[in-house]
Parts: sequence; C-alpha cells; structure tokens
Amino acid sequence: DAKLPVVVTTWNFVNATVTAWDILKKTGFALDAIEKGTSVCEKQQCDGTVGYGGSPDEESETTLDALIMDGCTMNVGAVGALRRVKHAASVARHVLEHTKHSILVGEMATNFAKQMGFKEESLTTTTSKRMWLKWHYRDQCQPNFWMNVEPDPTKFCGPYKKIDNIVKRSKHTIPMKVSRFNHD
Amino acid sequence: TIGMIAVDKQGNVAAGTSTNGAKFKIPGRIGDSPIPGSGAYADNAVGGATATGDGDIMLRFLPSFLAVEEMRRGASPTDAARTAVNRIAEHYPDFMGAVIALRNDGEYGAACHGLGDEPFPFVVKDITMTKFKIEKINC
Repeated sequence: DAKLPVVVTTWNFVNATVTAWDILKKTGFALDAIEKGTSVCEKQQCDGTVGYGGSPDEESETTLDALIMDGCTMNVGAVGALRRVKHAASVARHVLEHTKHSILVGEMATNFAKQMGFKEESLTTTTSKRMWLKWHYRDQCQPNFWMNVEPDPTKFCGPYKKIDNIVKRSKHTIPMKVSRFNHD
Repeated sequence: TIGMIAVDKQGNVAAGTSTNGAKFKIPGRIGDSPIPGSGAYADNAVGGATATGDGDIMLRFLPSFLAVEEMRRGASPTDAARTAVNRIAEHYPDFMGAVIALRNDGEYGAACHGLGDEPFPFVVKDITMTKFKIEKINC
C-alpha cells in the first residue's frame, strides 16, 4: 500500500519538488532527488532564502549551508558557512561521497569544494548589497543578534565590546522574526 | 531554507537542506540546517524529517531526529512533528518554526509554531497524485 516514490518539501518550493520527483520516477535514487531538488532552489534563489544573493551577514557576505543524509547507510555530508561557492548541496554530496567526515565549514569548506572542481565566485548580488546597505545605513544595523555588548546593539552598529556585568543564565531573548522570506 | 525528504521505489530514505541562513547574522554563524538530526534526518527503517524556522533555537532540540524517533515508537508523522515542535515551544514559547515528517511507507505530516495567522505551506508529490500538492497547516 506504500505510496512510493514520494517527496515532501518545506515552503512553496514547487520547482524543486517537481525536479526531485522526476528523478525519483526515472532513476529512483532518493539521494539524487535530494541533491538535485535542493540545487534547483539554489539556482532559482527560492524566496531569497536559498542560494546566492540572499540573507547577507553583517559584513554583507552571503554564505551557504547544506546537508544531505542517506537513510540507508546513515552517511552524512554537510557544509556550513560555505563561502564563494554557489552549489552548496552538491558540495555536501561530495563531502558525503569523497570524505570520511560529516561536516566541513567556512573557508576550508571552500578549499575542499575547489579541490573537487567547483568554481569560486562571489555570492553577492546587487539585490543582496542593496539589502545590506539599507540595514546598515538606514536601519542602523537593526535587527541584529548581539547582546550584552556596548555600544547598545538595539540602537547602534558595531564594532562591539563585551559588557562584563551581565545576568548569567538568562533565558530571555527576542526571537528571530521568521517569515516566508527569512528563515533557516 | 529548503528542507526535503524523499523515499524512492526501493524504500531508500534521504533528507537534506540548503539555505543562506538568517539575514544579518554575525559572520560565521550557522543555524540548524547543516546539523544532522536538526535540519534533517533520515533512517530507512523509519522515514525522515526536516525542520525550518529559527535555527538558533531549533538546533538545540534536534527536532528532525526527535520526529523520526517518535515515528519509530509508532507515532503518526503528524503527531511526531507536533511532538518535536512542542518540545521546543515548552522552552521557547515565542519561537517560530515548523517540522515535516515522512514515514517510509509514504505517509506524511507537519506541525508548526508561532507563525501567527500565516499557515505553513509544504509541497508533496507521490505516486497517487497526478500533480504536486501544496498542503497548508495552521500553527
């Protein structure tokens, strides 16, 4: 009675789902479907939340995270804060298939990707640069993720330095405002 | 973030994520997406799950792993996703996020928290459907 094959995707990412489905229908490998399906979103910059040119950090750089997990072997490949490489899902697949590790991060993940033949290129676009300029200059770096630092991060941009006398073990944080266009 | 779970004709389960993370994060920050058990998890014996939302909070609770473990214990995918979301909400009532779960027989479900009046959408395609389906759940 199983309804196989099947693919389920978060948010409204139809093209990624259809691509994954086409792969499942043709070759049948779930791992391929995940890699190629999520890669579609990287290329199409789904809602600005996936791929290059979205969600710039405080320094205006876009970095990418991706994970792929094989439920047959329990093998994992992942990259975190991948810089200057557009194809994060495929790099994660290379971590899975060409290393005994699970996660590579940052500049060293970029070095790995280059060694595996991926192209190095900027992930910044005019859209992401404009977004950052508005945040930095017009909105005075609001919102941001700093706390217990000075100058007051709820009013001013950095650089910040730590405040020593803080309330330890405070659970109070203002949650990140999640929407269709801003989420992990 | 895109989170995706797939089961192929042979019953192999895979899951994954891809994201550019939170806007205006402190450089070096990663969220839940690249963390196994948090952003996604898969086990052929059970199924898979993936999560989306506030990654700084969600990764502390490994919601994808929890959802798969709940399904292993016999919970439906919807109940498993709800349990994973509720575990986070117990500690962070204001957090925003969602979990989707897919059993290895093709049954699926989802749960979300904190998205206000906006329903959480997800896309499904299985062998019984002529076209993909966009499902929406209210938090």
